[in-house]
Amino acid sequence: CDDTYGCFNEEPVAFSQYPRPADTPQWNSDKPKLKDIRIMGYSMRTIDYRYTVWVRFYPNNFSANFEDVHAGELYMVETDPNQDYNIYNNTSHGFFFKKIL
Amino acid sequence: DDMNVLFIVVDDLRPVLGCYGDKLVKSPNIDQLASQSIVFSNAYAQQAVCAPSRVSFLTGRRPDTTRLYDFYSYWRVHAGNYSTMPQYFKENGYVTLSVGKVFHPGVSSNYSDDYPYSWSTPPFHPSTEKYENDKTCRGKDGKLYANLVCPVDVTEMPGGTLPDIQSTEEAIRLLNVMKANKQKFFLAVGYHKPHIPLRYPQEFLKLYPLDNITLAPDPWVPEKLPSVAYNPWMDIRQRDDVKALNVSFPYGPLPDDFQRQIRQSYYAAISYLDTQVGLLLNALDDVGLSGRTIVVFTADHGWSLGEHGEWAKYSNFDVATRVPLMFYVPGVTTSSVSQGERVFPYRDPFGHILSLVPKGRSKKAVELVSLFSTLAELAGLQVPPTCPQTSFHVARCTEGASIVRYFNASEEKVEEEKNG
Repeated sequence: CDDTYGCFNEEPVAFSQYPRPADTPQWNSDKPKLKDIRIMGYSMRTIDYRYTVWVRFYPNNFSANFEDVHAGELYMVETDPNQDYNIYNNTSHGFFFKKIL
Repeated sequence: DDMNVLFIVVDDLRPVLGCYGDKLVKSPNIDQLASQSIVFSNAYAQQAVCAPSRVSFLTGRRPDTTRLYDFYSYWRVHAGNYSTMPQYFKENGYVTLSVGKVFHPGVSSNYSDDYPYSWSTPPFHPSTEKYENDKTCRGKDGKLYANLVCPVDVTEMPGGTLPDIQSTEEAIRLLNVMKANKQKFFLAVGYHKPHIPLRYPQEFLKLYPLDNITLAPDPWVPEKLPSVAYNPWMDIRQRDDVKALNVSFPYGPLPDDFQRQIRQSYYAAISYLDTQVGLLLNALDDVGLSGRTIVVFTADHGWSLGEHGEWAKYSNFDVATRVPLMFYVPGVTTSSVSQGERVFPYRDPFGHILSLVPKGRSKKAVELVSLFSTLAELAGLQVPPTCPQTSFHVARCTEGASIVRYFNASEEKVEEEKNG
């Protein structure tokens, strides 16, 4: 099932996103104007995990380059409900990457 | 028969509510609504900041389609002439009304809350909204400041009232007008609190003695958090009381006792908001429309209360994106309401708190972008079609499927049946 919500028996997925002007915090990191957005963090959530990739974003044509990944986050709800232990770099996440695409 | 819609959206409210399991908060009126509703435990905003989230759920499109990631463009001009949820109800014979903060004011809603497209009459904004960021908080030295933590004596406030109190009064007035005119309505009420400044009637502090307030369970910046993911909470840094603390950028931290004061005031602001929701729902009973009105209760995004060393929204963390979401649908989530029956009697948060449980609960991961299609289905209107891959040229379609299919399969019922 490839629609956003999958089959009835498949867990639905919730997508969120957040823009950033740079890789490190700066005065406008919270609320960058469109022209200053350089990175977009796309999150995919189910009741089991949250997977986020922070990718290069081009404000002039609103495109995101998923081949230019600046950082990633992966939290498993059951073992880390408060999202304190990012295991993105410890696990292969090809499955998640394919799914978020 | 035609159902009315009362759509309540709260600014920056994370699910810190009794009906979401929070043991400290006093939210008896929202909990009472939940006891007649289906409650979604895992509902998320599309972006954890006001204007993009609100334009997204009011148009049923994702931010990549509204192309609004900040506050400075109007989707009809900048991306596409997308119909909105209230506009759709208006085109289907409803009187659509906006009270308080529904669209984010300013450029993103064309300085008009998207009137006349979305609303039948000019949207109502409380006259005291303009004082929101003025120096109205009394400091220990007796002077007035523009603080983050701001319990106030309402009689001392400009106009002797607060925006949300005015919004409730206007919404109740409109309910009476709709009743008298026998018109079906879509009434959206947008409450400002607990958005900062945490300015609320000081008596609500009594509900949360500071000794009972702890720090967040994880008040440190996680070791493996990518720096790009961190939100440096600039907006609260500009408040006079935070500025005076001279906290380092970007990671702080704020002093522990001040962290607890922020958390204390966030809780107090929620109980204040709860009383306003309670008065509004009590009025729905008074006009005898509780049996003919769908009530939706949600928020535009959450708010970090010190978790991960962060405050405010502006991130992809669950505490910033997860929202309360519940639907009261007479005859669906509860049995039909007989004439004159009271469903939502006002409950005083200072009085005895009943422990109520939601009528139904779903753990499915759902999104605010689904609100448009879900409400259309609940009201018996034709559900907008799913958008094509690229939909800038399509006026009416939705990127969020209706979640009515999860109403009946709420896990609680399934579990109860399983447990026999």
